[in-house]
Amino acid sequence: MTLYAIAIHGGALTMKPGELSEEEAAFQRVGLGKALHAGWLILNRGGTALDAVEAAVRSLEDNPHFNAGRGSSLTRQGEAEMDAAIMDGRTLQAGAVTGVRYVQHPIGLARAVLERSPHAFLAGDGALEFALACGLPLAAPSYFQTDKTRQQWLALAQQESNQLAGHD
Amino acid sequence: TVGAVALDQAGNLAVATSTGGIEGQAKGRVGDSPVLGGGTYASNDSCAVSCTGDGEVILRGALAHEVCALVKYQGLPLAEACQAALRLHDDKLKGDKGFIALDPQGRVAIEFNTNVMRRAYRVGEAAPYIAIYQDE
Repeated sequence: MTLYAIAIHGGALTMKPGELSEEEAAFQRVGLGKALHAGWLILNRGGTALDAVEAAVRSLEDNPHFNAGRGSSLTRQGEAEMDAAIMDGRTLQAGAVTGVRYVQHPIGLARAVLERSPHAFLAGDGALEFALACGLPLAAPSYFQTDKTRQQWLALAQQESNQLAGHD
Repeated sequence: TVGAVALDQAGNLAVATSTGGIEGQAKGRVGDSPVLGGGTYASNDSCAVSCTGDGEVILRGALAHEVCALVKYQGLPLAEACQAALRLHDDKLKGDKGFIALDPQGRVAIEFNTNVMRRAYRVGEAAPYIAIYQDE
């Protein structure tokens, strides 16, 4: 029998069991199953490990219940600034991006760096310009935000504002 | 942070990791996820690893590469390599850490020190495993 396997993790904003509602946990289980299946199906059909990991991560980036792509945490300025990396164990070729805004699938951009650039790591505006040059899909800032991330950002901003209350 | 490790039918490993960072992070902050060897590493001669947790801690420990190095040079089984990396410099590298890893023999290791680690794996045609809480 031919061997193949896939494992995934799906981090989200809530890290403490008490803060994770049953409803949210159920959404996350469904999301994990969907992402696992996306990668597994590629492997089952004889596809590459590189395609499988990208497909699984893309699925999680599309899912607002996880902290990547849509549903990303917000910076102090209220923006989604995303990072991603992909590596091929056969060739040790790799692609990575950091501080990426507007790119719908940061993992797709990392894959483009691996395959279509002479570099291994692109940051910020350079990564964004490379995404534009590759014709990768972009999205407005609001696409990446969810009610939950907006509320958490507002709470943080309020906390910071309160801390500044005694200063001129 | 989300991530995946895979072994294909040709015996090749790969890893992918993607993150939105941490809530309220400083503009320009970089964690472990996009740093090769920090939160992400794969080599057919050892294993594929994706990390999640406190990015600065994982980055300072170069923990993804640490797992691969323990497998490659010390000959540790994958799960033991992940456990060793989890405890590496425990006094200096305190924080939340989680690893998913896969070796060329199709062995999956998932190690973490948090109460919540959303995770899943499937080996060949076997039934998928999906879990969130530590005790599942």
